[in-house]
Amino acid sequence: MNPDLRKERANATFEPEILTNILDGGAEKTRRRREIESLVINDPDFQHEDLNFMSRSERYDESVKKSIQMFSKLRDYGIADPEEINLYKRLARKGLPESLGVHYSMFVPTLLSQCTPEQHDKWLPLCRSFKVFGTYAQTELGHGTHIRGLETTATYDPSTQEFVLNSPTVTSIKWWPGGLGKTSNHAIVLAQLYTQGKCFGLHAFIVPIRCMKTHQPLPGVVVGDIGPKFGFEEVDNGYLKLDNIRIPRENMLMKYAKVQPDGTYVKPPSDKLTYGTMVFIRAMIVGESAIALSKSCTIAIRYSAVRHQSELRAGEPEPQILDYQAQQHKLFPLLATAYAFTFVGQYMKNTYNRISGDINQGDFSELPELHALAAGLKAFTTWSTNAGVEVCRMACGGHGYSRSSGLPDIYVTFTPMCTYEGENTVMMLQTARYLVKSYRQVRDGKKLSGIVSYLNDSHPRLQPQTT
Amino acid sequence: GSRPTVTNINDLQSLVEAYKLRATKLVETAAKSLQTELQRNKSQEDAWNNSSLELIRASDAHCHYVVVKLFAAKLSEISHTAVYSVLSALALLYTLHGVANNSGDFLQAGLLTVPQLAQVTQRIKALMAEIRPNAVALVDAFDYRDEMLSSVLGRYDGNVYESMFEWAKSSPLNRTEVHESYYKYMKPMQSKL
Repeated sequence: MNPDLRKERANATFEPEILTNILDGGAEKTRRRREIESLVINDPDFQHEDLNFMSRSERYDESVKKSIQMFSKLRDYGIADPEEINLYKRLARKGLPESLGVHYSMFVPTLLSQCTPEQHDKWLPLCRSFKVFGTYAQTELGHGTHIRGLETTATYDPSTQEFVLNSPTVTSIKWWPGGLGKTSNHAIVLAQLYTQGKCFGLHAFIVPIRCMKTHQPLPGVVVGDIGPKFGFEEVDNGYLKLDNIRIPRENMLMKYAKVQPDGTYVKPPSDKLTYGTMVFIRAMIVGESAIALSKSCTIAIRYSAVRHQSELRAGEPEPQILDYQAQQHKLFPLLATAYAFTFVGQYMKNTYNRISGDINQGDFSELPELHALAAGLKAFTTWSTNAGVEVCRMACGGHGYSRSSGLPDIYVTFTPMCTYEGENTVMMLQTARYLVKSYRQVRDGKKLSGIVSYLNDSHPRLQPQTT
Repeated sequence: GSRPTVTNINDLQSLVEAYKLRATKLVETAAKSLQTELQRNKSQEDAWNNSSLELIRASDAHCHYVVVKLFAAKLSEISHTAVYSVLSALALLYTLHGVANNSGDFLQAGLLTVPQLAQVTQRIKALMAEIRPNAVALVDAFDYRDEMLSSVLGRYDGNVYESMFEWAKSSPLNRTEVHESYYKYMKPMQSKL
């Protein structure tokens, strides 16, 4: 043990284990978490050369191998709790993304939340037996956060009871979805639905893209990897061009909106339901911010306790760099932020679970507030974290630039969260829309509830007025 | 001007209240900006676009208030005195750091006075000194195993330089003492000159 760190730990005024238990939600959860961590850390199957020393193709290969191994090991261990699965996988892939990540984080959750029972019966067993590897194809080369601008079309043909899916322009080519390039054989494709000559907006369709026997692209499908990115080396983010391919009517996700065999369209109870998966992801991203920032603070603060630099008083030995006020001012507010975001992440997860439970019971009343809160906190926490990870890296001096520090990987893995699942500025504007609407309701005499209720009671002049 | 909302910059609840009023003020400013644009006969869409700056600031302040509020709420669940004390210092540091970074909002809304702002900086310095002895323990509490952290700088045992040297030696470029490019390009050039 480095003597500086030994001294630091001896000087602490509290027992870290107690705080660890609080962060985990109790001592039993800490024990269980460490048990799962040991399963991974002691598993020889997960040992491999340092990923920093591998080519992109090798890293992709390693990632696919791990994904398949994780799947069978989780089943063998009987680990079924979603949080425990998430923890196990996060550890096995060392916090880096995985090529099958979108299959688990988007494809399967969307099937679960947007399919009819009959569709569940068909597709979920195929996913569980890994006959179907799926991704979620929403973003296009020319369209991202403004998803009403997506151009891919799904036109219903009542004579054959099929949808014809097409990429009409180069800007409509699906672009970015993780696992799309080489891994997936199916995709949930978001497309503008046309039936009986009318457009009914964005809906989701299960589209086969590769043969389930040969894994070759199917006729009318042009699919591949989009090339190297800033990070996410392991993930085959891909492109998908559809040339008038036909899928059966049953492949439209029809829990909410429906198209009858004759082409009649049935409206969903809320137009926000298609976004359900995105709200879930945004709520989870808040927790990801906390993890990225707390890891970065761990690295930067421990190293700042070990690193000696310059001299505070002439002739004295070089002090620990953590004794400089400027270094403290870089790192301690970020440390406080990491704790703040950890608690907010716990709140978001609990709130999402509560409200999505209500939605499943048919109560959509809190969906708009959840939508706005998840959007705003996703933007707020990822912008802060993105900047904070860079501050931590630079606070380590030149060695922070070495991949051995772990900070470059944390940064390039985290930074896309500021633009995917809703570009942050657009997210802030979506939240603003909800805030202004709430403000106007107060001014018109309505009593608000929920996280915006403060708009009622903070300013006397905001009290309901006679209009 | 009216009495500032923040009576005591050490009082977390009064700071949470100030964040709440700041958010309300900025939401109101954004709504008024929209109203002004509409009164200038701008369309809804143009009014919205021309008020984007106020709208984004309102959302940012709203989220900031939610984070501060939830941090303060979490403290009330902590029963262990020593942990409560160190988390309180962190919560106050996070809140005051946000005030210092957005001081214009708080001053403009009359939530803080200029003398109080000077106190905020002094208080931040004092809080950092208070947190200093617990900094390593606070990151230890995140409980990231070395295999999860994947960082030679952040190792639990702090043996940074030894492990950094070992890591570098195992880099592929060091698999041979002399890289093949020497024989392919440098040596032929040397023999020509």
